[in-house]
Amino acid sequence: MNPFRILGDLSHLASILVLIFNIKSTNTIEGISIKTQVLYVLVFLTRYLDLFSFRLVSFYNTIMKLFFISSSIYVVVLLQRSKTTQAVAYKTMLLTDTFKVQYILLGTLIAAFVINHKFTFVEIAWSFSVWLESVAILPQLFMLSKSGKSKSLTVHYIFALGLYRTLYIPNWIWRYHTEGVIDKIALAAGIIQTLVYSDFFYLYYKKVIKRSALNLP
Amino acid sequence: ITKNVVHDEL
Repeated sequence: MNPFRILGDLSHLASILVLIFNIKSTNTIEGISIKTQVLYVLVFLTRYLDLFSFRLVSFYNTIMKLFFISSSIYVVVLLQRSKTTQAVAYKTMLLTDTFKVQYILLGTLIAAFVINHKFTFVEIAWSFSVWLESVAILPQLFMLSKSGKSKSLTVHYIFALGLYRTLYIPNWIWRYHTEGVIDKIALAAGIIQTLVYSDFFYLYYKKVIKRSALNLP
Repeated sequence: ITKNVVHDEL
C-alpha cells in the first residue's frame, strides 16, 4: 500500500460523498446523469464479487468496498427519489440523459470476454468492471456537452474524481518499482479512463468554468 | 494452471 493509492481511493470515495452532499444540501440534481451513476454501481457490484468469497484482502480493502457499493447505490436512490421531490428536474434529467448505454455495456462485455486474467465468472466480471469504469462517465460527458448546466456537478466533485484517476498512475509506477508487478488490464483500462476523464474535464472547464466567468457582473 | 489472480486494488 502506498500513499498515492490511499489518497486516490479516499478522493474517489470523497467524490461520491461530495455528490451526495451536493444533492442533499442544494436539493437539486441539475446536470447529473443518472445513467453514469447507475453504471458506477454496476462497476462496484461486478468488481467486488470477492466480498462473497470471504477471501478478504485486508480490512481496509473490505471496508472501502462496502463504502463504495453503499455510497454509489445511495446516489442512485437520491436521484430516483427526486422523481417525487423535484419531478421537473427529474424529467429534464431523463430528457437530456440520452446516451445509449447499451453500446457501452455490449462493448465492455465483449472486451471482458476477450481480455481477462482468467476465463472464470469472477475474473470476467472483474474485467468487465474495469473496462466499464473507463467509459462510465460518457453519459455524463454527453449530457454536459448538450446542456452545459451543472449545478450539482461542483468543482469539488470534478476535482476529487480527477485526483483519484491521476493518483492511480503514480501508484502503478510505485508498485512496479517496489514490487515489480503491474496489472496490465487495470493499467490499460486506467489509461483509457484517464483520457476520457481529461476530455470530460476540458469540457467542464469550457462549459461551466469559463461560462460562469463570463456571467460575472 | 495460471496463478489465481488476486486483485488487491479497489
